[in-house]
Amino acid sequence: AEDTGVRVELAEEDDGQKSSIALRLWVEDPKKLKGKPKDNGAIEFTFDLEKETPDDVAQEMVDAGFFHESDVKIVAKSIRDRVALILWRRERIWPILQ
Amino acid sequence: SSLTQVVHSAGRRFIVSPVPESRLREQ
Repeated sequence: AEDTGVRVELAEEDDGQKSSIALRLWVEDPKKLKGKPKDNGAIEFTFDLEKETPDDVAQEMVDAGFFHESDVKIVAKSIRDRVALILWRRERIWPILQ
Repeated sequence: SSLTQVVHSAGRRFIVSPVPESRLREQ
């Protein structure tokens, strides 16, 4: 995944089954963002892999004042890349576990 | 802890806490 300057990681162990998963997001390189992010620290949130889109969460983070509107796409992409990796890993590992 | 802050937006809960020093990229 491209380095967007925004890091998104799992905030819990992924059991491969739950649709809702805890993620943690923080700014690693503020220079890559257009707007100046509030000095947030790490933002932990729950994401529903089946029902929600990264764009929804990114917009909510902008509405909450964590990021500037001009960075909503970068935040959404960062979340999307991590979600894609989680789903990819589930597809590969889950059949083996079963 | 006092360092953790909870923010709600559009019904979603965001828990904000300091990023561990080890995870911040050297500027």
